[in-house]
Amino acid sequence: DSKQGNILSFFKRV
Amino acid sequence: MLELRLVQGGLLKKVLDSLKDLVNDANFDCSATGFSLQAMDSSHVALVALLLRSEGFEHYRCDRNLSLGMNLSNMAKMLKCAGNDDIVTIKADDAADSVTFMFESPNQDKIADFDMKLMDIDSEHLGIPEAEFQAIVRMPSAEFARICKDLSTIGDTVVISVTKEGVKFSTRGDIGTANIVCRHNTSVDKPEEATIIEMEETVSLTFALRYMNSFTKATPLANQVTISLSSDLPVVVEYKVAEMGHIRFYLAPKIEE
Repeated sequence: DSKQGNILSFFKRV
Repeated sequence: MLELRLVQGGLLKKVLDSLKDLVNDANFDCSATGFSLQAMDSSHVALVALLLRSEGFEHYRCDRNLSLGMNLSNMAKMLKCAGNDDIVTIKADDAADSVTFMFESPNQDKIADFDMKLMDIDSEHLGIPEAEFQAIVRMPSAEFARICKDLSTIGDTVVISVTKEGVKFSTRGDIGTANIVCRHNTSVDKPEEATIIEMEETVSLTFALRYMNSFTKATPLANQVTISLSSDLPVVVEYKVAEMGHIRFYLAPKIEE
């Protein structure tokens, strides 16, 4: 099974 | 004071059509560089980055950096009222609470202006690091759209794998499985029909087809799409906007549990 990744775990807020 | 005159107004209509189903509200940022937007979908799975460089506008006046918060579906409604060949001018005063879209027919016999209320949007700006990709696929945008549409009738996710054989799009669902392989092919009549695969390393990632299908709304903007892949990074699906910029969609992969 796979889980949907989240953009915020790859790109940081600036 | 902001005044941006775009001769190819139809481009802006196409840009909005490709954004409005993914993002509800967003800030358009205007600076000397250009007219840009960065926004995530409401579930933070996808991010879109638009850039229309100032040089691409016939007239570009932006006295100071300005952020215009707009509801994209309302903006799309307004732009739908412009003809495909119309010249579109976007105007706003500093500290204005509305934006004006002016549409001029090519022979100047019809001039319309539409005023849209702006909104305050707390938007988060994300830093997108420069990445080295394991594989970059350039292919006809219509072909990519067709593949995403076809596969979504069978499954919910697509596995995109790049090997020396080519790029493989696979899905599985209750009724069965599907695999579509596209090979590197530059022996074509027109450059836009080429499929170019640059691979540093093999890579295989899984994505939700629902988002891929949403990105393909940008297909009318460009004949080619570029798909950049690296393990454990969001895929980048990029469409050029004429010679003036790009729209890039980032989609977080599915992660094995």
